[in-house]
Amino acid sequence: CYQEPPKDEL
Amino acid sequence: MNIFRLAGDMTHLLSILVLLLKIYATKSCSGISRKTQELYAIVFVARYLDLFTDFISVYNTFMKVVFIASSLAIVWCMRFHPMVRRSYDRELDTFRHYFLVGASFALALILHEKFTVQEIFWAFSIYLEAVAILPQLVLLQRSGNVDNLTGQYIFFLGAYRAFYILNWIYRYLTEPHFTRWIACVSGVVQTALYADFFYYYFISWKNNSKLKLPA
Repeated sequence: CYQEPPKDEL
Repeated sequence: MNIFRLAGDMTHLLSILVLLLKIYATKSCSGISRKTQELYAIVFVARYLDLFTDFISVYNTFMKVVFIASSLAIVWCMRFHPMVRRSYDRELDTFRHYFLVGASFALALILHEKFTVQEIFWAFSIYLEAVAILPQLVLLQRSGNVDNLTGQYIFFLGAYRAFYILNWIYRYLTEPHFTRWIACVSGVVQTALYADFFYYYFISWKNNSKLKLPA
């Protein structure tokens, strides 16, 4: 399944 | 990383540098809301809990540490620095900011991506950041006069938000899975709060006059 990427914004 | 996000991060950094410069050079924090600064400190500490669990890039980690450290330093100066604290406009900075903290946390408990401690604190920080500028805007409205550095500080903060919206539009168009609804909707609300300030900022810039907000 599609895994949410880590939050890369500040 | 796209150009809009980089521009957003840089204007955010610049806003903090302008604020530090104002406090350092004039040894004064007049016109600055301590409540807004305390809210930002809470925002960064709550959002960057992932500092210890997710590594994204050196840039990302470095900026997170800078934002946490600078926001805590500003609050420390406004509370404890013998000269700076005397210039604090205590009687003008009366916005009940604890309501914002409570309401943001309640909303985070209802609306979040996953029901985990980190995700709830992340959503909380997004909601709180959206409204954290309110005590500052209320203080400016009450004092009427805005000194140059304070005006520039808020201008850069607003620019940071505007660039982040462009960044989301860009990411939405270029990345197949980009759907950060919580961040995007809160971000638009947050940017809208600056609209009034921007209007008066541009008027004063166009007329080459001092920034004044109507009572």
